[in-house]
Amino acid sequence: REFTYKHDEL
Amino acid sequence: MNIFRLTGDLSHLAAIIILLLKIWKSRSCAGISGKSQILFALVFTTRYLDLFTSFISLYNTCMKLIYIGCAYATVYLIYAKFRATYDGNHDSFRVEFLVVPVGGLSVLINHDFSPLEILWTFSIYLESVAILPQLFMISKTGEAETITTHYLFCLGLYRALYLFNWIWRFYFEGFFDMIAIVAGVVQTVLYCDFFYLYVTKVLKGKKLSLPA
Repeated sequence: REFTYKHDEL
Repeated sequence: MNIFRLTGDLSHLAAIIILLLKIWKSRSCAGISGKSQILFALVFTTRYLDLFTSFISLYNTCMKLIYIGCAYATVYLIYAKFRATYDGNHDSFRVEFLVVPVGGLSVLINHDFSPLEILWTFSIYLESVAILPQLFMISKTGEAETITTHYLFCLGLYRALYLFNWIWRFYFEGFFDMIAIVAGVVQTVLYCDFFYLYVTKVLKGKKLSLPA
């Protein structure tokens, strides 16, 4: 499984 | 969106509103660190620049605008409207000791060496330590008003709930942001001493005062 980050938090 | 993330956001919102209302109703910002509030305004400004570049959800956009608006309103109340009540002598934490190392670290350790990404990283690192001037002020005066401790509790609880949110997202969404997680752990740890005092004193109806 690929682990990613994305800026969708506050 | 999971329950930890939502309650974390609401706890954060509660903290911000509690502080604004406390200052507004008492017509005073005594005991509040203006420096911490400037740092939080800087945190929101540098993090939410993506309002201009990407749309995530209506919830996300609204909350960002509310956070930024409240942060600047708080700074305005402290440094303009109720400036006479601002306790600058006790707000003596040297913020350059936070901003400069945090700025350096965000240039060195980030996900991507681009202006927006570095500013986002800067905001994450800065948020983790932005409360230090406020905690320093309390340790200097040796006490805090009860409403101020409610503010601090909600603010600390927010990042603690985000830690559970990240555990949740790691398992169920494959989401993993090392920078946010490490900074979030640091931020939460900084509140631990305060959490202890809050539970042992404030929740038992006593005022938060530190032994001399």
